[in-house]
Amino acid sequence: MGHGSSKEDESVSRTSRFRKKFHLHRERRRSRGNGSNSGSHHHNRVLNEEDFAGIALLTLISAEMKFKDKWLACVSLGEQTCRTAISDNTDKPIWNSEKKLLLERNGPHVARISVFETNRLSKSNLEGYCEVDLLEFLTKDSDTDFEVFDLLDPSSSNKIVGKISLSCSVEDPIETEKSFARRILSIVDYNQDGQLSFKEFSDLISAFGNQVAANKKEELFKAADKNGDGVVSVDELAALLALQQEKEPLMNCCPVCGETLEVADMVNTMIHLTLCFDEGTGNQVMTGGFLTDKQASNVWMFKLSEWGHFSSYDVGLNSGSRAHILVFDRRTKRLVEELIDVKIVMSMRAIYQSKIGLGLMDIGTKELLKSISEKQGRKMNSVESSKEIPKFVNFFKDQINLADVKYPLEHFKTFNEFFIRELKPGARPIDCMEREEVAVCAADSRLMAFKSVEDSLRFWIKGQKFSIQGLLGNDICSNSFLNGTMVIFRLAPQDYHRFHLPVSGIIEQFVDIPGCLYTVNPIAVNSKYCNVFTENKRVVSIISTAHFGKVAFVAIGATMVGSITFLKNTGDFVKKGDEFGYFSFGG
Amino acid sequence: STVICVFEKDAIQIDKDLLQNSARALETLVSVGMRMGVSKKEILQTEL
Repeated sequence: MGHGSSKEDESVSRTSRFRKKFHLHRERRRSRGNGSNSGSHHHNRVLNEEDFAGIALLTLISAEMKFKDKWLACVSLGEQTCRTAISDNTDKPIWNSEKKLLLERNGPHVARISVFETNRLSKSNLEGYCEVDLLEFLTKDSDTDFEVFDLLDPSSSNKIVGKISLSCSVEDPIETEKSFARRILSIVDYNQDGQLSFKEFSDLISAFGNQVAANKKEELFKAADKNGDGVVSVDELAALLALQQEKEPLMNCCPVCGETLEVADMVNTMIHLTLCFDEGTGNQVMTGGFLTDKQASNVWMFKLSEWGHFSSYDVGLNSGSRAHILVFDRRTKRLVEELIDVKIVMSMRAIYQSKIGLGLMDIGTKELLKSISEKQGRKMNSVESSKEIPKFVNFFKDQINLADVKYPLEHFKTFNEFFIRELKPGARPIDCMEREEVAVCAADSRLMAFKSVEDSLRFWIKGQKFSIQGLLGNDICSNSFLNGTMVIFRLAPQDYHRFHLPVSGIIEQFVDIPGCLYTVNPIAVNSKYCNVFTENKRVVSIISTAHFGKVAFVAIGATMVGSITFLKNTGDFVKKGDEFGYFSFGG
Repeated sequence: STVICVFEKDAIQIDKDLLQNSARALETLVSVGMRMGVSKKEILQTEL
C-alpha cells in the first residue's frame, strides 16, 4: 500500500501546514534562539494578515449606557458565541470578561458584540451592538491597550445608544505552547512539583489515548529528559510534544472532552486542548457554547426539558416548527418519528450539549429545576388540572390507546391521577409468563440495550462521568454489576407511566439517591457535559433472582416528573410483569 | 423519566434486534411485557 512513502508525504504536508499557520512563530523563535522566554504573555497587537491564526484573547471591559439596568454582553465570531455575566444595576457596567477565541487564517474575523438589558426572569432585550473587525483591530498600531466602540441602536443604526471598551491581543505562540505543556503536565503531576517522574510521564501518554508499549515510553522519557536529571520539566515536555507530534503523534484524544484529535495537526491539537483546558477552570470569565447571541442572552430556565411547554401543548407543538427523534417500533417493525418542538430541541442542545452546562448548572439551575418540578407536582395534583386531560389526550391521540385504560377519563380527578393511570388486565401481555428465565420489558418506552458499559458509552451515553458505580451509588456494592449488561427504558410524556418488573425474584433492598432533575431526553444523555444518569434523583432496587442472579432496577426521575413511588416492599416476592411503581409529576 | 436495569456480567442474553438497534444509536419502541432477553444460564443448560 506504499505505506512508507505515504507516511513521508503526510509528514511533509503536516510540516508545511504547521509552517504556514505559525510561520510567525518560527520566525520569532529563530530570532530568539532556543525559544528563550519572551517575558511577555501576549504578542504585540500589530500583525500581518497571514499571521492571523492562533488564539486571541478578547476582553470585554466595560460599557457606558444611557440608563441603569442589569447588563450582559455577547460576542459572536463565526460559530463561536459567548457571553459575560450579568452586571449590577448600573449605567456603567463593568465586566472585565475574557475569552480565548480561535482565529483562523481564512476564518471569520468580524466579531459582533451585543449588549442586552436583562432581568433574571424576563426576556433580555438587545439594546446596542457593534461590529469589530479583529483583523483591523489587531493590525492597527495603537498606544492604548483598549479601544472604545460606539454601540448602535439595533432598530436604527444611526443612533448611538452607548459605548463599549474592549481589548484584544493574540497570545504569543511560544507562550501558548508553554502554557499548553504546563497544563497537560498538571494533569498527571500528582506531587505538584512542576516536573514529571517516569510514572507520571507514563500516565500522561496513556491519558492521551496512546497505547505505546512500556519500552517505548521509557525511550520517549529518555528523549524528553534532555539534562538527564530523571524528571521531565515543562520546557522539556513542550519540546518533546512539538517534535514528537510531527514524527509520531503522542496525542490521539483530548483527556478533557475525549474527542479524537487530528493527529496530523499539532497546531490545532494545541489550540483544541488549550481551549478545552480553559473551560470550567475559572480562567475563562465568559461562558461559551451558544449558537447565536440571541440564544446566549435568553433566560433558559423554562426551556430545559420537553416538559417545558407542557401547559401549552394545545398551541405549542401543533403550530410550531418541529424536529424529530427516530425510533424503531418493534411491534410494527417500522421507523417512527417522535415529534418534538424545534425550539425545545434547540434550547436543550444549547443547554445540555454545550459547556455552558458546566457553568449554568452551578448558578441555581439545579434548584430551579427542583422548584419547577415541585410546583408542577402541586399543580397536577389540583382538581383544576383535570381540565388538561382532554387536551393532552387529543394532542397525543395516535399514541394513547384509551381502550387500554382501566377507567374512563371522568374517573380521574386530577391530571396526576390520569398520568399514573392503570391499564386493564391483559392490556400488556407478558411474554412467556410461565418461563422465569425469559426477562421482559419493564415499561412502555424507548429501549436501548448494551452488552457492556463500554458499549453503552460508545453508542449512547456520552456523559464523561458515567459509570455503573456512579449509577448505583456507594450504598450498593456493585462489583457484580461492573461490566454487566445494561438496558435503558426511556419514557416519553404520552407513555403509560407505571413501570413493571422485568424478572421474578425477591426484592432485597431499596436505596434512595437524591439528585438533580435534568431532562432524560437523548439530547442530554448524548451530551458529554451532562451526566443525567449519575446525577439525577433516583431509587435503586436490587432484585435477587434464580435465573439472572441479582438485577439492579434503577428508577430515575426527570424534570417535572420527579416523583417516584413503589408499590412493592423489601422482602416481597415479585413476578415478572407485576406492577412495580410509577413516576408522577412532582419534585 | 427513565428506568435502567443492570444485569450481572454474562447473566442475560439480550434479544438480537434490541442490541442491533442500540448499536446504531436507535431506540426501540417497546411495551411492558415484551420479551427482552433470556438467562444465559438457561441457554448453557439447553446447549449441554
